[in-house]
Amino acid sequence: RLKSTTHDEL
Amino acid sequence: MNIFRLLGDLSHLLAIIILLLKIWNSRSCAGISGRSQFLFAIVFTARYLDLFFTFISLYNTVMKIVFLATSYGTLYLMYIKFKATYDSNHDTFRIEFLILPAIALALLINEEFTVIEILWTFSIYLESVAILPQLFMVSKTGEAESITSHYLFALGSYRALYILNWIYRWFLTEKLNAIAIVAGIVQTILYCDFFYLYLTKVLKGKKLQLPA
Repeated sequence: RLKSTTHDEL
Repeated sequence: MNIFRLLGDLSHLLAIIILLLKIWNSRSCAGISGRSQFLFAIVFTARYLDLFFTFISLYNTVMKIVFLATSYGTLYLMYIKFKATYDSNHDTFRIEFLILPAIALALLINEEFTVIEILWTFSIYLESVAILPQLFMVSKTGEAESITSHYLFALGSYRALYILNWIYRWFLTEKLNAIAIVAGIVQTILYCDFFYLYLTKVLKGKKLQLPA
């Protein structure tokens, strides 16, 4: 769960 | 999007607006670190280049544009319009000591070795320490105007709310980004000492003055 996210936060 | 994230973003926006209004209304940027503001402009620029490549939501796009515009607006007010009031003698933190390690770390610890991802990672590392010139300036002069401390408090609240947002997302079993979390926690810790002074002094109507 702790990787490869889209950068959806500012 | 959850309530903590939204409040965090609004708190971030509030901080920027407080700063702009303070400078505009007093026609002065005394006590504000131009170096921190310059670092924030670099942070937003490096991070939001994805405006050209990815679309997440209208909210996301609008906020990015607002953060970029306001950070350059602040720089304009500080370095051009009200340059005469800029307190450069007290704004002496060597920002290359922050920028160069952030570049090195972004090249070493990242999720993907691509230009856009390394710029994003660099912006996360740099943001975590970008407030240091401002905190250094406050510690050098030993005090801050109340409005400057409100600015710092809103900025610190944004970071604290982002941590609550991650905890919330963790329990929702959403994906989380380890780099953003570690850097975000470091950034929040930097505000702790300031939070203490703010809660014990500024909110009781006293000026933020550091103990001698």
